[in-house]
Amino acid sequence: GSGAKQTYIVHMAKSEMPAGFEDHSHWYDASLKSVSESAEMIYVYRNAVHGFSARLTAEEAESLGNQPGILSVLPEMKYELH
Amino acid sequence: TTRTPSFLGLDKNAEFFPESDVATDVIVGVLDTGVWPESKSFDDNGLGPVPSSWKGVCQTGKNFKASDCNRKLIGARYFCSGYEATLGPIDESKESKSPRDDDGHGTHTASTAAGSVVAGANLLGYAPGSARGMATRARLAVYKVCWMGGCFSTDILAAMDKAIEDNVNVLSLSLGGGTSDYYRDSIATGAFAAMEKGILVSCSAGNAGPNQYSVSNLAPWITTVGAGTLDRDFPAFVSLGNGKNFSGVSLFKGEALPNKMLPFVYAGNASNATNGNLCLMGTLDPEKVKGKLVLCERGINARVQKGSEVKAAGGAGMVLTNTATNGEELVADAHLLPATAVGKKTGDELKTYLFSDSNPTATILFEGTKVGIEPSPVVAAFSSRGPNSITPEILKPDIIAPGVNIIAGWTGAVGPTGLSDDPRRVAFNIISGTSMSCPHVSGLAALLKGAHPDWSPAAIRSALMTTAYTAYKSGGGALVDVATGKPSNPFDHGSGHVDPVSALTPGLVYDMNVVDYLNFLCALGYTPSQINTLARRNFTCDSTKKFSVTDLNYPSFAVSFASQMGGAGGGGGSSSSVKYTRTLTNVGEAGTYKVSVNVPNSSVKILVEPQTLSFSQANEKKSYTVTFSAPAMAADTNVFGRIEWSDGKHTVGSPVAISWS
Repeated sequence: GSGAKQTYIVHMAKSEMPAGFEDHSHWYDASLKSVSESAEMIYVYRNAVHGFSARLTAEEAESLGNQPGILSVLPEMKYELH
Repeated sequence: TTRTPSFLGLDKNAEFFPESDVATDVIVGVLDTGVWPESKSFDDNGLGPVPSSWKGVCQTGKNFKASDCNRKLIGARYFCSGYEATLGPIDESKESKSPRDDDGHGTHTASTAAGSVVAGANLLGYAPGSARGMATRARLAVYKVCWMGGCFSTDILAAMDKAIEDNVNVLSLSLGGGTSDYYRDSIATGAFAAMEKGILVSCSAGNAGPNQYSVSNLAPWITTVGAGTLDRDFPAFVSLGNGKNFSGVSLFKGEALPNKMLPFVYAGNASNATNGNLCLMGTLDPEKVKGKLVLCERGINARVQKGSEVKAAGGAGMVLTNTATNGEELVADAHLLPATAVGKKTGDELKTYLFSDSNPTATILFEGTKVGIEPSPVVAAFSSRGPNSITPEILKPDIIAPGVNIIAGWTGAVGPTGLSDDPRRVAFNIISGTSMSCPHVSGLAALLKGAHPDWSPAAIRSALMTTAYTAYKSGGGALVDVATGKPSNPFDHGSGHVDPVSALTPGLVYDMNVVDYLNFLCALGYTPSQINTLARRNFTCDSTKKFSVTDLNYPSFAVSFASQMGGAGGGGGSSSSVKYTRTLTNVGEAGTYKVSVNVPNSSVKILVEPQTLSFSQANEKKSYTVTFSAPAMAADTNVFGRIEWSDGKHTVGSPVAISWS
């Protein structure tokens, strides 16, 4: 249904962090909270990518994608052993 | 592994690979199902203190203590938050919420890459010998990202994030997914950041061969590894009541079959199920298989599960035949009952016998381990194949390495079949896949990193690729593809089979840095946002510059022309021409290299300019161009060739794959 949540990886433009945030993770958290009060970050990524992962509805994901500083909101993928 | 070190020439050339502190400071990170730390492959005897560069930890958790790490296994972490967010809490009665490997796959890959030397290794007596990883002196850091329900990209990315922070030198990922754009693929994005930090990322090509366009992990900053066979086999013959014998393979060890011919039955005729021939669980009629040998066919369920079903139904043994999907490739399994695997042709003959003889009988004769099998290597049928479905101008896979019937360390949590009803526990297991070939290359890359600490990931990959071989060293022509029985081509084997001793002194390398890859992204037409997603920076492609994927300094050449029926860029119906630029860096002595071009199709022209490159000092760079010209051809036509630079001592080879689509 439209309320079903899915995991997304949210890529952030680190250089676009607004003044006033001490740490990027605070900015990530504020961005997430702006579309969902209940959503929690699963991981904060610092080296492999800039961003975080979280469970969101499709609407929340789309809304987040329109926030300033958000580069992409990509659905989680499943990989398998070879 | 007990055979690949000698197959790769490592045993006779130990002096080429220094056992200095530099070599022992190389850290290989393995993203997989975790690790069984009690395996002797992780013994740290003879290793000095943990490298000062190491920033990682040994994470505690269920059945795993910090003290399970040592000077060989220097780090172990687990990542399951993404998995649990999607699938719910891990069932800790079935798998350990810790770095411990309850599956076996991770212990196998880690020990293949950098396991210590273990004397007297074998699986149930098969493949005996002294087992070792490729880089015996390197350190291991294990990142558990795969669980019973799969491997989730959020966890993989988190593990890569930590591995970069931990300061690994090589990352080995024997896993993959679909083929999506690089900026959408977590392994590709994580690998970009790793590459930038000087970490070589080696990934398995996938087991979706022999289908075309089946390679995964296609990004050019990843080393993509396909699989070949060894010169070792485990023969187990099928002997029929009509006197005919057929070759098969098996790792069965246990109570032998009665010393007589047994009734032989086709599973499809011993079941009421539609797919009875596949020996799926609960489909065989015990009354029809009891005490008999049963012929099952591959498909849907695991090979070892078919043996388990035959056993459960009271069968005395199993012959498992390939179908057209697998052809003649034989993969050995440690079945729970006497069983052997046969190729499709043999399977067809067995079925003819079963359907024509009123009282068919058979038995299986187990022959143990044989080495010196020729030809070897051959490209494994399952090994995923090119062309590259995302960027056809980048040839993938990059290289092949041993990946069939590989013995390496195993978990103590499950038996060699991995089945819940397998009570056996073994220190080593024999399994197959590009999962097994990938850590071979990861370990070899660690050896090169130890020998040449200043080489970039691209330089190490180049050395491995340009020195790979495509023809049998003992003569006999080009490497064979077991899927066809014919010579393999660069879409099957990439640059060829890895040759680590030659890779140590490649003479010249095709080096690349981050800017080269950023320019490549510009050539792909990536937007600034997509580049930022992938490369974590604001980067605007210079609008005054012309970017081309053909200018990426890749050690191989893939040329994609439009076919006769037209299409953009190929000039349908007329001749097409495309120019590639490459730069070679001297990593050897001063010398003059001359080029030679081999292309069997006279209508295809390959012009290299200049034809001679002289290097007077180390790290000197020289560029050349290659112009490929060809008339329009039918769609799906492929022409293969080779470009080699040689100074008489070194040969720097590049495969050429030209395709029309």
